[in-house]
Amino acid sequence: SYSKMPFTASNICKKRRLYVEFKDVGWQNWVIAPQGYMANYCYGDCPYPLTEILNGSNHAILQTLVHSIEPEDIPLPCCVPTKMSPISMLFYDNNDNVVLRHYENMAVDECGC
Amino acid sequence: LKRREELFLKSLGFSSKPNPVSPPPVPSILWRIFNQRMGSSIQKKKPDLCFVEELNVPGSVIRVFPDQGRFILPYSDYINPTQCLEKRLFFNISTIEKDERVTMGQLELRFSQNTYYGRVFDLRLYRTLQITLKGMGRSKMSRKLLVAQTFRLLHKSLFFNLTEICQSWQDPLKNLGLVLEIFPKKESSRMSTAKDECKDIQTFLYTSLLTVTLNPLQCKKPRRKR
Repeated sequence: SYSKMPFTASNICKKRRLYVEFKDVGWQNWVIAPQGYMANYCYGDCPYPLTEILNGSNHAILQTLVHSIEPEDIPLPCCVPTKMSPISMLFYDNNDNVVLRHYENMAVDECGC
Repeated sequence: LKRREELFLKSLGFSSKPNPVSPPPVPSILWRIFNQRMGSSIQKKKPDLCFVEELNVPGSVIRVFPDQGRFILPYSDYINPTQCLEKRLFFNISTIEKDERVTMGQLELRFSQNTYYGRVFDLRLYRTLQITLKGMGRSKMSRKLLVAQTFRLLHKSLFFNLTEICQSWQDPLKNLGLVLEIFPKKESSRMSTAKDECKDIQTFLYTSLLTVTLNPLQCKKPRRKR
């Protein structure tokens, strides 16, 4: 029963906002652009039963089921990125060349269990 | 934290955190491509990470290499009436990894001004085949003519296709650079001095090499449909 779920909307698995500023990680000397980007991250619980909003894989649904039977041996599924997107980076390399390159899987668009 | 940073940089293709010494200005073409990619159009369709639409070539990495060659004869010392400029061009492309395939190499010669009524010049671009002693570098054995053309300073930049040459330069032993020569066009040099003839070309600013490379590990060919 959903009403008996100990999980609230705030702690279930979902995308959380994370803006990475390259200056904060000391990369401003070589990264030309962007200055930062919305990297985001996934965080939260994947409770039993998995609802549609939790975007669970078939395996995760099965794992929550087994967890309900064997809670000490089998953990609940993890909250992970299910859709990611690339970013382009403009930077200087060690020889002072200017490089433009795509990097895949840099920003989290969607999360799931 | 440092170890984690190293691991992340390695996954981005760096052996260590880059430390540019005298970073040059960013070429406008790279700004333009970057802004197009980061603009709204990227949300509408999934970008092809292995094709550079803006240059219409396959590739995943675009680099601009500054010229590290020197003027063979500085302007101030120059008195030869038949030649305006002679310059070595050298681009250290060693940062291109062995696995990468060069799909485009474009040399840009940039001048600071353009004019409709400027003088006409002859340009010759040679590939250096072997290093020779000073003054001995003009033999056919030591260099190969790549381009011979006439131009007027109608446009600020001249572009040359060096794709095949860049591919061979991936072997560092074969990268001995280029030699650029610019002369005043012969017909127009009757009445004026060499200094006048070469005045316009002294707006010569810089040369750079733009390359596009494809990393086959990142960009695998799609399997053929039956």
